[in-house]
Amino acid sequence: MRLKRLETFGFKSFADRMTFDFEDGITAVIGPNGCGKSNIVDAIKWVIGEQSAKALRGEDMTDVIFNGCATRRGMALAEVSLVLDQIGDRIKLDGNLSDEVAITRRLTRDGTSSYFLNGKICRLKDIKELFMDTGVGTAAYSVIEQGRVGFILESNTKDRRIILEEAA
Amino acid sequence: MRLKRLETFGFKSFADRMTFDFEDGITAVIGPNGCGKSNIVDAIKWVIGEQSAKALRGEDMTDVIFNGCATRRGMALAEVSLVLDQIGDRIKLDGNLSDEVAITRRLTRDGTSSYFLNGKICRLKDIKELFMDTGVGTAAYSVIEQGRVGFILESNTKDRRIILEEAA
Amino acid sequence: SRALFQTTFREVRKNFQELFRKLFGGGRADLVLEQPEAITETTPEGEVITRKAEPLDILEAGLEIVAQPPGKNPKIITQLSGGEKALTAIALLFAVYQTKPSPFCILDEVDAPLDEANVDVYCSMLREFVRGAAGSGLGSQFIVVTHKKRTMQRADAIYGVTQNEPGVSTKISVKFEEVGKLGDSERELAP
Amino acid sequence: SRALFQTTFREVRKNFQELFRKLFGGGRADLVLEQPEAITETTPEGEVITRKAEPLDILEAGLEIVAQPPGKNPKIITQLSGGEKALTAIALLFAVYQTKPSPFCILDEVDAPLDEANVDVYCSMLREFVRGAAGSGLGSQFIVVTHKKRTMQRADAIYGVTQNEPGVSTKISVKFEEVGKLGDSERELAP
Ligand SMILES: Nc1ncnc2c1ncn2[C@@H]1O[C@H](COP(=O)(O)OP(=O)(O)OP(=O)(O)O)[C@@H](O)[C@H]1O
Ligand SMILES: Nc1ncnc2c1ncn2[C@@H]1O[C@H](COP(=O)(O)OP(=O)(O)OP(=O)(O)O)[C@@H](O)[C@H]1O
Ligand SMILES: [Mg+2]
Ligand SMILES: [Mg+2]
Repeated sequence: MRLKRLETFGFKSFADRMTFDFEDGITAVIGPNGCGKSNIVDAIKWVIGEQSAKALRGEDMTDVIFNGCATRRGMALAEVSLVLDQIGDRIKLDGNLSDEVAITRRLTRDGTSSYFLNGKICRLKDIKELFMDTGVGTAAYSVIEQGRVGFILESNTKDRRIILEEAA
Repeated sequence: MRLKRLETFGFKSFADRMTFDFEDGITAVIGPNGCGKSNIVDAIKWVIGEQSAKALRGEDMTDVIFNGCATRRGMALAEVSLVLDQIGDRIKLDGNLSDEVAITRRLTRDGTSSYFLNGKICRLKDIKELFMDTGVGTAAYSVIEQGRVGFILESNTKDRRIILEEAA
Repeated sequence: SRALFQTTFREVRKNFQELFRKLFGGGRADLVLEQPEAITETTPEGEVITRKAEPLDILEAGLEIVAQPPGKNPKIITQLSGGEKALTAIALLFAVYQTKPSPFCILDEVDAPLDEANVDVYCSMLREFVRGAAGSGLGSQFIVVTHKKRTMQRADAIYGVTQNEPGVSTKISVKFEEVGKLGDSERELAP
Repeated sequence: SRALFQTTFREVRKNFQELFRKLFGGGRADLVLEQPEAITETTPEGEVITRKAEPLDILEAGLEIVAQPPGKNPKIITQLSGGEKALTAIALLFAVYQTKPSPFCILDEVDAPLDEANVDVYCSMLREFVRGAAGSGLGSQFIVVTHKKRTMQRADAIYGVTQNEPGVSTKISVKFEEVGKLGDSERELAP
């Protein structure tokens, strides 16, 4: 499985539609303070199923929807798609095997979240199944948020187990 | 009141006797990871009366005593002195007014802490009085430890009051 | 006492608003004493009325921090970025320091989350404090632990710390010319 | 299940010991399943005896982390420095990643506490993982958010993010030559 492309629309500070194509190897994301780098990390966590608003630095899940700035009004919805390829035999859509899949999550102001697989509505459970046993599930060790690298050493001995359980 | 000199002996990684002379203005402390920069900050917090081992990154207060390395054995005691000048009329020692004062703290392996003012034994209370109303008291805003700058924004609204109370 | 807290609060708030605008080059910040949530009650006839609760005692109320970088509209401060949070916290700490300067101030790698431009802004603020305090008898000693080249170059004095014998720290003098090739001076200090 | 956890624990432990030595250029690290404190009892005759408690069930026991940088003898990991803690945590995360590689790995300013030399060590480790995974079908995509010049220079691709319109993020392409004068490219990106 590989990351191919991320598409955001109305997600946090990414008001306009934006695509990021991912290569193999090491991709550096750079830019001044507050420009939106960690918001890209949040977009990936969100689309793969993150359920906690606090883990996305908000109070309420609708805090991920672009809430306006000096020159624009807030938007009504946020939508993120993540296209993955080389997924092996994981997914059978409409009967035929596909080597590429797009997962999409959409949230409206009333708080309704909806999920899509290759454009067809699905449940969160279907998305979670896609990532079962890949280490991406709870993103315990595949996503390290800003300021959290020391967290593993500071948490108590029981909480540290999560990182091993995810890999077991 | 001004910092004039810090003297350490057997304090954390500063096994040998060491003096730091302080100038006016901005002094940068630099060096590779793990060389002892934050230990200097801990030495200052400790000598002005810090009572919590955890706030000095240890389990027990005796963790501030040099506990050995590949080429040396642990030591039996730690001692730090802080010389301050331009202290105004705060201190009358042996009857005469002095413009310079040395505060010293010593700790032995059995856990006994002793405090000295210009070489004469005193109580912690005497040291605390010296800093009364100077903003150095609980060091709430005069010492910002590594990684703690965001702390004031992350703590709850009641805990934030400490920083104002210290300045009141 | 109440009156003392009130005056300190007012002064810190004013300083915070000003220093925030200076550090961010605009925007708006505020310090607000927490007010209790309004109380909603249902009357026997089933009507819902909301009334203001008694204001909290100023000696009990918590502190709310509002911070809006220029052009932005964050709902709560947790939405700010790592660098924006650090800069906001620096504005608040310096606001308190300005209200009641302590003889010295120690900052341990406070510039770590900042980008190059904001490291400069932070150093300029430090410089202004040192200048403002000089001659007034107020505290004007700042000890800053840093790995940022820019901060080293703007200091008045530099102390190097190293461990020639692994596990044992010693001091080493560093000249300003060496900082220019920082990568080297930190490496030179490495055992 | 018990057996699965046991094998994962053994493998992560082995990887952690190896990666720690690589990142620190020596020293020793370990991962230990927490054992209950020994139980001390007093017999009716007043004699104090200590006996081993029942070992904790491996599915319950917490994880102890031991980390000793070369030449040093820290009693507990909280005594480590900011940079040593970050490097130890990186060794542990990569140890887990090596045991069960996930398709991609995102690291948000994990290099912030590191000095110049350790930023290089961190980048070399990333490079080794990418090389090792290439061709084996294992995950080999690392997305690293950073402000460190060195990390940018050692990446395969660079994405710039900026806000020409304050409050609205957009993407901007950055060429490697620009990174050399990093101070400039981050400033160039600044609105
Ligand atoms: N729902 C939203 N709508 C609009 N803007 C938002 C929203 N949520 C967060 N933001 C803005 O995004 C900005 C933070 O972006 P982010 O955390 O990605 O910055 P960053 O590039 O990681 O910076 P740093 O280098 O300081 O870590 C904040 O200024 C915040 O106001
Ligand atoms: N009591 C002690 N005896 C000997 N060494 C100690 C003691 N306490 C702490 N140390 C050592 O001091 C080192 C940490 O030093 P310190 O935190 O000052 O580093 P630093 O220069 O701040 O590094 P960084 O740039 O990574 O923050 C650790 O390696 C630790 O083992
Ligand atoms: Mg960030
Ligand atoms: Mg440190």
